Amino acid sequence: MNIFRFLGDISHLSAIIILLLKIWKSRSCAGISGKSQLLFAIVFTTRYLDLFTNFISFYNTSMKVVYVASSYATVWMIYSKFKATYDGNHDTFRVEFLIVPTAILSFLVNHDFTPLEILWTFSIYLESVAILPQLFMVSKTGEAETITSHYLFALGIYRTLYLFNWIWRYQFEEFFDLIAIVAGLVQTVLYCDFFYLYITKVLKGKKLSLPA
Amino acid sequence: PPGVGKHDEL
Repeated sequence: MNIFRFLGDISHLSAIIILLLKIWKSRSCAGISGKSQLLFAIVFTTRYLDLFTNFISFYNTSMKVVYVASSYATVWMIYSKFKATYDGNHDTFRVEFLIVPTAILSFLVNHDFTPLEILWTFSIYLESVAILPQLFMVSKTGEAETITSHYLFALGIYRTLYLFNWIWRYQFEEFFDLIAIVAGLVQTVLYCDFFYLYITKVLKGKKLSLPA
Repeated sequence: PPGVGKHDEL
């Protein structure tokens, strides 16, 4: 474990909690893409299938449990508990265009052609594009609530920090996972536009509004 | 490749 990975995990965890609290407290999922949250639930499910077979550490196992549980809770709140506030008309990204290519790619490019490894690879590829429905929805509605932009910032920063974690691990642990690194780069690049808006607008107290 | 089936990152 290194400081970058730890801060990355904390950032990821806080993003998940910010979203959970935003929906639960405001009893509304307005402006939130249910499709992205569905994709995140798939990402965690396919990535953590080794939850019971491969014990790394208490930290690792407990974080996995929290991620999986909170992603399902978020999907449940959006599609069930507060579905009356779900803005389906603006959450129209075609997720099949994300799931199919990443599934095919995980069969073609992976570290090991075994079910668990292919599912892990699919999860890595899918995570890199899972935020697209949410970013698409923000661009369609032209704006995002400030709390939603904090959620997106924390979520984007987590994988950016992981990039530094991989530099660190390459330097000091001879660890190198090209699949995770390339997908992490793609994921971070997708946030660049949002990072620019967040830093130039939200941090100055303005509302996040995209040029419609 | 990294510990195949032994991914230690979240």
